[in-house]
Amino acid sequence: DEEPLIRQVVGGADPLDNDLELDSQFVGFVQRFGKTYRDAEEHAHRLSVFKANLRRARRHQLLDPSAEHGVTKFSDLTPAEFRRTYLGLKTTRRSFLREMAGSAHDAPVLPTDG
Amino acid sequence: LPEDFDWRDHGAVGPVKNQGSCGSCWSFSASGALEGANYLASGKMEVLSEQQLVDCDHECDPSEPDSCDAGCNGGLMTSAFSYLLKSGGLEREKDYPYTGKDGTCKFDKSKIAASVQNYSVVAVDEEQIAANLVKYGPLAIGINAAYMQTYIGGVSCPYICGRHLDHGVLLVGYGASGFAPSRFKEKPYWIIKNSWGENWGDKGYYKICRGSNVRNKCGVDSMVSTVSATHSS
Repeated sequence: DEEPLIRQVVGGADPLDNDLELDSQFVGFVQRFGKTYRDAEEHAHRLSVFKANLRRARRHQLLDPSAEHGVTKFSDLTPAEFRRTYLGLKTTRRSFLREMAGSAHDAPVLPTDG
Repeated sequence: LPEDFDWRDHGAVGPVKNQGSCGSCWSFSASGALEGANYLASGKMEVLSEQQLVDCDHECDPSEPDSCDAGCNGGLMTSAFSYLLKSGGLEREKDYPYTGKDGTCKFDKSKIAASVQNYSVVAVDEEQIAANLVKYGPLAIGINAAYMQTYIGGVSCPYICGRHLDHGVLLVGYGASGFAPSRFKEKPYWIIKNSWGENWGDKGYYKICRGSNVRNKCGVDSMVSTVSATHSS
């Protein structure tokens, strides 16, 4: 039922190919969110993760055009680190199916008209 | 049902909190739902403790005894409600403050500020979800958070989004007309309170599309629970 996405197919140079610009964005990110890293090696690693996340944010923007995606305080975390550190819903397939199938705690159906 | 509804406008939603580097989203979702239910029962907003759930709730899923609430290592909102039914309730945030780390249980029954009367699992049906939200207050829900790491604002409505639930949040309202520029039409949405602080998303909140042609986007309709409270002060 969705209209096709109108996609820009011409344009200037890709800012994500410009290392200087990315470095500058990373400096802004570190300052804005008060990030500190253990040593130069850790700093370089986080910079590479940051760059990968900018590309990921751009992919998300294409797939989710009605929202705005970009740099957040989680931009120096890999998706696995993000999941491990900030997500914690312990669902299992069985508990999910049980809830779908019904349980003693099913809410009664409420009227929704009028 | 009203076209738009937001419990923030009615005083049933506490301040945005920050879970820090701890997988305790489930406890924020559960405490947020009880804060709302307690407000409806008592007319007073009590900001409730998540650390009590992190430290003291080790309730297990009845169908899977090895899947238990485990503080920063994750949990389930319905298990938390079950714990609260057994333990008597939640203390206030100021009496049992959040540390963002697993700790030993220091629950003091004499300081209970809100108690669970009952909890229910709502059907995977957007009308029923909206009706339960309006009638019983903010709802504890699960969501697939894949797009939330990079979210800044607007109405999220990804073309492709998994339905595997990995994050616990609080459904506080819905709107009928979030503008979606790329699709040149108004898009209805859910309003979700997150627990990653005010400097994430839309002042700590997330909007995700709803409606018949996009139903259950990112699994948002598939694990919804409501709680009711008895008040004790």
